[in-house]
This record gives sequence, C-alpha cells and structure tokens, in this order.
Amino acid sequence: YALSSSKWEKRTLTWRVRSFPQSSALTAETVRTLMHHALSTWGIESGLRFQELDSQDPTEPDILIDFARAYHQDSYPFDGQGGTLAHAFFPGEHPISGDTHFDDEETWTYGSKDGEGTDLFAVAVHEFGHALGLGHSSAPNSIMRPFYQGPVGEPHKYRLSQDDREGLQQLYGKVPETPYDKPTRKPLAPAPPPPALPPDSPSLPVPDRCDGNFDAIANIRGEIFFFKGPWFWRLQPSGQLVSPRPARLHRFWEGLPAEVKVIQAAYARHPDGRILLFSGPQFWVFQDRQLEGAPRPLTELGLPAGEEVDAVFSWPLNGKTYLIRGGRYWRYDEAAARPDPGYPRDLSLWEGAPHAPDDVSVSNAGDTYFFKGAHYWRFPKGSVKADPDSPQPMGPKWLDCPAPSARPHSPRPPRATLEPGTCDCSCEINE
Amino acid sequence: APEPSAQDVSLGVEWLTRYGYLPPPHPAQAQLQSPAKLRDAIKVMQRFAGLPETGILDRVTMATMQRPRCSLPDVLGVAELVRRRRRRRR
Repeated sequence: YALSSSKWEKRTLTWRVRSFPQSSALTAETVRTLMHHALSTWGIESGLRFQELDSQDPTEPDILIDFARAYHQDSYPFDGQGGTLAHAFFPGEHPISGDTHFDDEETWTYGSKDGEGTDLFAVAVHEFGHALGLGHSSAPNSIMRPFYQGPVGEPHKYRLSQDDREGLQQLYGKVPETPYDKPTRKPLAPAPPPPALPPDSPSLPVPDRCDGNFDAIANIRGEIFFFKGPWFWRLQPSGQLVSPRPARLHRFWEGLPAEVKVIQAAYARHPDGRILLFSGPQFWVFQDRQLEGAPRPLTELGLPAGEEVDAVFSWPLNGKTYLIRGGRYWRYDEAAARPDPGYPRDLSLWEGAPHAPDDVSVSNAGDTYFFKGAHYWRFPKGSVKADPDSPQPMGPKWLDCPAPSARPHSPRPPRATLEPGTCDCSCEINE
Repeated sequence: APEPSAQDVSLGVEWLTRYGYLPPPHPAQAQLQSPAKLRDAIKVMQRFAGLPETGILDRVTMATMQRPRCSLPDVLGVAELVRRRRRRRR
C-alpha cells in the first residue's frame, strides 16, 4: 500500500451525492445505496463513520460526490468512455479535499457480468480509499491498484484485502471496541441495492423519522430498527443512522407477505438469534433476513385468540419475553418455550411506563426503553422504575433529529400509567 | 522485442510522467532522462500493472497504458519516492 501525506483527524465524515449519472441505467437510489456500501467497506475496518447529508442540508459535506464529464473545474479532466474512470482528492482542509468524481461518460453498472460497463461499486471503493488518504498499491489483490480490475461481487459481501486493511489501519488505527456489549452475531447485512427502476417511476413519499409514532422498534443484533408503515430506519451501535432515508420493509425482509402493511412489534429472540415480526394476531420468524416457515398465531405465546400486541421485548436479565397490549402484559419463557402462568398483569408494575407503548426495546447497554409518540421512557438496567426525568424526546437521542421546539403543535408526552397504589388525581376529560 | 517506435516512446514517456513515474519536464532545466531512469520507471509501472518487470516499452506494456484506470498518479510525488528509497537504504 502507499499512503498520501494526509488523513482525516475526525472520525465521522459526512457525504452527499450532488450529481447522478445521466447515461447509465442506475437510479439515484441505487447510486446512493452503492456509495453507502462502498463507504461502509472502509468504515467496518477502521471505525470511521459515514453520515449521508440530505440534499436540502446546507452543510458542505466532507466527501462530495459528482458525476462529471471532460473538463470539470479540477486538474483531472476526463477523457470520454474508457481511459480515466474517476478520481478522488486526498483528505485535507481544502474545500475539494475528499471530493470524488466519476466520469459520467462511462456506462456505470451494478451487478452486471464482467465486460458489461464499469462496476460502480468497485470503482467507488477504490476512490474512497483515496478520499481517506491511500495512494495506489501494486499488491496483487488490492482494490487500490490503478487499473480497473472488473466487478468485485455483491457489495454487502465485499471485504477489503489485507494490503488495503493494513494501509487503512496505518492511517486510522485498528477498529476500536464499541463500548457496548458485543452483539453475539454480526449485524444484518444491508439489503442489496434496489434493481434499476424504469427511469420515470415515481419514488414513494417517505415519512419523516423526526415525527416519531413508530409502529415498532427493536434492537436487532446491536442495531436499533425503527419501523413505520412499509419503511424502516437502522441505527448502528455507534449511534449513527445507516442513512437518513428509510429502507423498504418488503425488500429487506425477504418473504414477508405483501399484505402485511404494518409491523406492530418486533424483537430478536436471544437463544437462537431469530427475529420475530408481529402484525395483527400473527408473527413471522426470520433467520437473518429470510422468512422461516409460515406465520404463527400469537396464542402460541400465551395471548388469547384474536388479541394483537402493541409492544414485545426480550429482557436479558431473566430471558423472558414481554408482550404488551394496552395496559396489560403477558410473559413468555423462551428457555421453557411456554407462556408463564398468572398473566396478563397490569402494566403499571413497570412504574412510569406509558399505556399502550408503540414498542419497547433493550439497548446495547442493557437499559429498557419504552417508546410512544415522539418520546421515550428509560428504565435503568435491571430496574422496573422509569428514570424520574422520563419521558424525553426521542428524536435528538436516537434519530439525529433537532430537539422539539416549544412549538404549540410539538407532540407532548402522553400521560404515563398511574403509579401503583391509590391516587387522588382528578383527570380532566381531555387529559 | 522490436524497438518501440519514436511515437510509442513519446506517448509512453508522456503517460509515465502523467502518472508520476517520471518527474515532470522542466523547460529551464531540460533535465536529461537517462535510459536507465526510463527503464526503472517502466519497471515500476509494470509492477503496478501486474506485468513482467522487463523495463522495456513492449506492446503489452503500451496496450496496458490504454486500459481503464483511476486518474490519480500511481507514484505520489517523486520526492516522496526518493524519501522512501532513502529510508529503505537506511
């Protein structure tokens, strides 16, 4: 490997695709997804984090990505199809540092057989190596070799060669241990980028994650998934969103029937790592991202026939799974694979918990979080009593959203369940 | 191998200069490019390209210079190369 004489001092780098290829069949969503995967390839080996900036965000990103042709105001004019394919600028304080340019006169492809066009993911991984401070390498299997070597396979399966990893770690050190308990399994691989859509297909309107009111929230192998309608967002253990834009539910969870429109609750089952998604009186079991078998009735977990759930979570302290509906909850013993007797019980036993929460999840640090609307209630590890300062707005802590201003319409926290014992509160009809 | 034509040599030297294997020409100094220096430069380029390191501007080497690639130079600043060589000698 060869190192340029510069590197980034910060560990979170922002990026944005400013212009997209005009003469390739790749949609903007596919290009963005490929760029995300190409950056993640370097992030996984270095602890660097990459945050995509929204197109409306006025902030200048560290890595600005353009598809340009011929002379494009830098000292590396492109030369039409073939020849030079792309270039990137090394780290530094100059506005152009880190920026990455692709020749728009190439036929950029994803997932094509070798020889058809130029694989965008492979070239992007190479160029981002420059954007992080690596020069060209002569090592036989390095992605930093100067000549295009063809596609490198599925983006979410690709791993850097040893030469590239060593060069990167010269610059940024080894991957730091995350402060969280190490998840027992690798996070789920991102879904492959979407197939090329017909050029003028309308893109679906996506919900605003900062509105909260999620259908389900689950800690799946260290990542927090936020489900809303046919979409979901992913929060990495580092606290960074995989992307500010949501991913498609049915594209990721392979085999989830199309008629399942809303996920009401979700959790990762500890003994075997399966992931359970709940909708209506049924739930679906996934092994990684693939559906395993037919849907199961909620009665298997101890709920009465026809009942549905608002929230489900697995409590590491006792290996039990809690299923909440309204102000009541059931408990299921994963080890014995049977419902616990003596349920349902009143949810007020979780002191301070909100009635009918959107979902409940246990963080990597072991604290339990009840979510409802745009707020969360934190129960410290092992406790069934909410923090006294609960609820708190969830946007700033979980979703990289601004703190809710004191606007009159900003969502107020729903009232928590009553504390156990008698109370002399007088509830107004509209409270 | 047949001697490369003058045009090939000229194109080859231009390519090698563009990608950092040879120092950029300087009109005032017009430093001479000794054949040994040119041969070394060709060998380094052949290593990056995964070709046999003959130091000769043969047909395969010339054809490789036309292959799709990244625009950035392969050798970062001749000074950088010298520094590294000195370091290695030490």
